[in-house]
Parts: sequence; C-alpha cells; structure tokens
Amino acid sequence: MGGWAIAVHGGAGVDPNLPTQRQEEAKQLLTRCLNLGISALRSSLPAIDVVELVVRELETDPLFNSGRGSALTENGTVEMEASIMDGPKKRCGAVSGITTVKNPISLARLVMDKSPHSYLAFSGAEAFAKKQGVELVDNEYFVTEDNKGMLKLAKEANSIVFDYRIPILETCSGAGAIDSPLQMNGLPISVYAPE
Amino acid sequence: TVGCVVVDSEGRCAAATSTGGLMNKMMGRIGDSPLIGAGTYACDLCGVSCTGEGEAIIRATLAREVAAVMEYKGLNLQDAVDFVVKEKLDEGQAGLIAVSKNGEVACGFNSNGMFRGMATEDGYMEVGIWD
Repeated sequence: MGGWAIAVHGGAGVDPNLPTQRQEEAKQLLTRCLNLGISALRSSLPAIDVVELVVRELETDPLFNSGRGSALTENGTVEMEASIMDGPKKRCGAVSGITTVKNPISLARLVMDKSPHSYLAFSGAEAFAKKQGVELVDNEYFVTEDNKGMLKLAKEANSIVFDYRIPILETCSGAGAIDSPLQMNGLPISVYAPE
Repeated sequence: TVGCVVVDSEGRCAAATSTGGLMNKMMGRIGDSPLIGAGTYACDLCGVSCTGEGEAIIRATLAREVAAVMEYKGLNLQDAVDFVVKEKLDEGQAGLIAVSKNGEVACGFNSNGMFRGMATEDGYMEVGIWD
C-alpha cells in the first residue's frame, strides 16, 4: 500500500496578468484546503468523506468558480453543478442547475447515498435538497461584485468565457463590436459548432 | 471549477468536482463537471477531477480516459495524465488532477496555468499556478 495522497484544483486557464496578491490568495486557499484534507486523512477519514469536506471548503470561499463566487449566467444568476465518485464500488452522484443549495457537492453526495439515482437536476434536485434538509440560501448569496463586473465585460465582448480571456473589444466602431459573432472562450462560437 | 481527488491509507480512491460553469452561459447549460467519466471519475485504480473548456472535456471523456489508459495500456499515473492531456483534447484547453491507489499524485494541463495543490504521506507538498 502506498500511503495516502491528495490533490486539489481551483480551475485551469489563468489570467497571465493576475496580480501577485491574487496569486498569493489563491495559493493560501489551496494550502488551507490541502491541510484540511491532510488532517482528515491522518484521522483515518475515508477518501470519499475527505473529497467532500475539501470541496465544501472551496465552494464556501468566493475565490474560485464554485459555490459562492460562481460564474454568472446570461441573466446574472448562478446555476451550479457538481459530482462525486467513490472508487471502490464506483458509486457516484451528480447534480446540475442548482440555485439555492449552499454546498452542491454535499447534495451530489446525498444523491449517491440517499437516492436510487446517480444524477438529479434543476427542480427535481432542488426538491430532493429540501427533502434531505440541506442548507439552502438565496441565489444572491452566490453572486459577487467581481463576477458582476466580469459578466458585464463578457456581454460587451459578446462572449462566453471559462476563464479570464474576455476578448478586448475591436477598436472598430460600435457596430463592428455589436455584430461580431458570438464567441466562447475567446473563440468564435463556430469553433464549437459541432457541439 | 474546483476539485479534489484523494487516495486514503487503505488505497481507496475518490473524486469530487464543483462549478458555476461559464461566465455569460445560457440558462440550463450543463458542462463537464457533473458528468461522470468526463469531469469526474474514480475506480479502484485512480481518482480524477478535470477543469477547463467543458465541451472539450465532455467530447474527450477526459477523466475516464486516464483510468482507461492505466487499465488497458498499463501506464503509471503521471504517464497516463500526460498522454491524455497531450493526445485527447483536440483543440480544447483543460487541466486535471489525479491520484492512484498506490499513493501517487499527478496533474497535467495544456492551458496557460492551473490553480493546484498536491501532497503525499511521505511529506511531498506542492502548491502552484503556472507551468
């Protein structure tokens, strides 16, 4: 047996100009989450409980795109999704379209443990959450000022982005910017047309 | 997107991923994170959590791919991660973290950076953003 191991992530695709202070904040959060997981492993918590515990911490901190601090929809609201999987018996649980559950990963865990299914979404998932008595909050709780600003930039660029790359508006007249084709991740949506 | 993968002292692997998705996304859009086999996967061999361009990760069934090349090609964890990130993403940009039942930990990404932290029982610990 090789002993325990743990890894965490806060997303791929990072603004090359991310201020040093924001980089330090991100590293501190990652370190805090690693240490949370390490002490749980040293207390012999099973892997499935440790991944849920750590992702809850990441959802609660607004720094990364999940839980509080989630990216915003075209309407300026938050719709979250999460999944969890336990290796030994390949049990799994997933949720999508979550708008009021404070920690979506714990709802995914309940789908795995307390429902006959492996994936619940939107109103069905919210009804299941109420029945399971998980902590519910108003959708506003998840919305941050930073992300309102990011959404505004994305809309001005007529773009859908998974990371920092909000294309700089062409210097051409407004008209050019307005009828530029819809973009995703800074690329014309046609790149994803097969999707 | 955030994620965590763990192998405990009894060699049991697990994976978890959670996200708000894409900024300015359409209502009702579902990405890779909730899709078992794409954004999240765990079996007796390994645990994997992915992040990045969801549509590319879905098409590649990226998380399951790591377990598959370990299972069928006999690659070790880091080689499996490197192979999958290099060969399976087409034009997409993504990253992933993974652990193996042998207590190994690995990460790989083809984007310009990835927020990640890794630690093992023998004292190794790394927190990074850039390549």
